[in-house]
Amino acid sequence: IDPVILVHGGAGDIPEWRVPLKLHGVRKAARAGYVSLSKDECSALDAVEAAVKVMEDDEAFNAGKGSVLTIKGTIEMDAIIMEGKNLKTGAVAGLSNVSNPVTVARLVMDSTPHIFLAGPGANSFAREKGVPFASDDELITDFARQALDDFIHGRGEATSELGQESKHG
Amino acid sequence: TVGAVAIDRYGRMACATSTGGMTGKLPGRVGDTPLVGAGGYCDDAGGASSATGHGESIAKVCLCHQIIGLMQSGLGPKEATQRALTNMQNRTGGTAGAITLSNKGQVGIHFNSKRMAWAYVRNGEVHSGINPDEDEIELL
Repeated sequence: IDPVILVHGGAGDIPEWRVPLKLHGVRKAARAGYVSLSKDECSALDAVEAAVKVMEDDEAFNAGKGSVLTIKGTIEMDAIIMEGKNLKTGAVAGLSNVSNPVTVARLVMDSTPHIFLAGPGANSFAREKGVPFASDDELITDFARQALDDFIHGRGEATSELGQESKHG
Repeated sequence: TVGAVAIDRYGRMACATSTGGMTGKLPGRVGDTPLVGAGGYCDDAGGASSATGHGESIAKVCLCHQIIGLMQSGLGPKEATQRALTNMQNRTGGTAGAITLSNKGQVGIHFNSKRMAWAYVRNGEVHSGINPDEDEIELL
């Protein structure tokens, strides 16, 4: 079978000025995933983790660095990873202060009997596994701050990439 | 949200999805992303899928599990992705997008939101797009 890596960088009302940033980012992520697939010990699991990490590190995307903010101005991130042979899965929710939530999800899959850790437990697990601490200043971008300010003041269209129905949850 | 699906030379498949959620969400809100079958699903017997868009809507219909189920019923990845997203929009009013790979390496990309950034690499070519029906090709 020819290896294939396919990625997405989010759906919604992406403003025109963000289009080149998104396209550059998804191409870079797909290439990174394909490099991983091309190695001798290739693994689809390694490839999807590598591709997602590229986008988590790229502030053009709503994940890792560049994640949107809660109404209280904090970052809470969610991630999942899954393989198709044995349906092994790892997931995290409400995670904070890590750059790559997908890697923490993979650690849940690889090193616990569980499939899903959330909130403080997920944060403690990441620390115990040696995942580097990332401060809020490293993760929160000016764009995310502006988007929250716009949301609070009803000016969501300027920075929101979600459809009208999504603004209201 | 960001996501990826892959198949390696041995036919093994995987998916991953990661997100910060929606601006102004309540602390503690969890969307579709970490929910098995909603934000992502993978089964070598059918394929792999990763979703993005309105999380509450995606979770209500278990979008990715539905896509893979449709594929196991005989649909190709493109048709399965499109049909599941149409069903989601009809049932919930929400919009979203998803990327899907079949266990034969066929690609399915669809979104009923305005845009979705995507890219894939196969056979030395990088395909990408962000608007409906776009497919820009460059060499790896």
